[in-house]
Amino acid sequence: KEDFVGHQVLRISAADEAQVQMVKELEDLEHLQLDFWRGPAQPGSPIDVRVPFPSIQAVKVFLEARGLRYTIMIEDVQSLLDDEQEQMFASRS
Amino acid sequence: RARSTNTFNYATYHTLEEIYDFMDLLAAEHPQLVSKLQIGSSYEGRPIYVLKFSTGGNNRPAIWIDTGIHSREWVTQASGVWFAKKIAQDYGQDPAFTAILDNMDIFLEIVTNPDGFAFTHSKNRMWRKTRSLTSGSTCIGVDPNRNWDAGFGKAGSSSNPCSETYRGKFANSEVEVKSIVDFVKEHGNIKAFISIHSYSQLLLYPFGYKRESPADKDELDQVAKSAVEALTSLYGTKFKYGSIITTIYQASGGTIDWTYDQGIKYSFTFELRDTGRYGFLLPASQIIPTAQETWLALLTIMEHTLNHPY
Repeated sequence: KEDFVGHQVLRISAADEAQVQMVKELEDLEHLQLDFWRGPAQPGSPIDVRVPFPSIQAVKVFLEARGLRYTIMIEDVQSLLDDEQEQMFASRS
Repeated sequence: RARSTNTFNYATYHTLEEIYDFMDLLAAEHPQLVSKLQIGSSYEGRPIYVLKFSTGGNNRPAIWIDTGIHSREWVTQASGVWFAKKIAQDYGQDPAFTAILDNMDIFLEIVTNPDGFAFTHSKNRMWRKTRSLTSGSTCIGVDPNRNWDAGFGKAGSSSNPCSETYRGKFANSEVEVKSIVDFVKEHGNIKAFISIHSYSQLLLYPFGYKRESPADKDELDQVAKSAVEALTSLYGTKFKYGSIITTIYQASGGTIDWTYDQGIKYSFTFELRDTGRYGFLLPASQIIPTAQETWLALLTIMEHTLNHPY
């Protein structure tokens, strides 16, 4: 089973079209294994991306270097998944 | 396993087997109202089931609702289960809803992407696409909401098999999509088509692949406005509404663009809770409130469809 320990979901705010394009550049970097939950669209609409642990540093450097604001929407994906699994097993029992 | 749909736990997420068992229970408990149809088999050979709710007649005007086309959007399949129970228990009890089912059929496909859904339970909770193999690529799966024959291949989908929005080699390449296409064409009398996703809290109508407004834009916008007001009235959950391309982003090969192009005027897509605290990992405690508020919006759309025959 795929494990998501340390994966984070970042919410990126692209202020203008140029910044939307920058995020699209990020989307093309396949080695980062990014999973866009909400893809880059128009300026002002939130962009949510799940970032595997090994890519977090690189992604944050990329964003900060370009002045792209972001917040951490989910600190650790695996901990939410663990909660979800626990809740499912608890409800079964 | 629940012994009846009254003891089934709607406030938790379930596996594919548990949902398929639920369908059998519901059909057995309401043989005059509910039947389970198999409209095809998935890429990996799982049956694709649709629940039909009918009080008689022959090929009556119908309403289609599907959930779970993107497998990781678990709150949608869970809401679909809740809708199924609601339909069965409200018929004959709620006058407004009874009027709908006395004149129209409802088709509800709860697990529209069974292979992907099974995979989210077994291997990868974050899986979104189908599980079909693409020759020439090691990447798996096609985005079933980019594979429809409506603006297929245009901007708003990817030609890269490794992308989450990979459109597939050709329109309807995915059997999960083709099964619905064949069913809709065969039936020929579907008047409303509602495809349910999460997350973002949006109610959307065509188009996604082009900026041109649909011919019925004003009416669709009005129906969406009323439906969102009904939804918000329950718990205050804020939804936005509008066309796909203006409200969220350009998306080609989408479900409701195709259904609208087929002449199904009342074509809508929901993006359920939340706006991005949990995203696809919405806690199970929010399943029932999400389903309850969404049901009010569905009722609004169904009533409008009943009262505006075309």
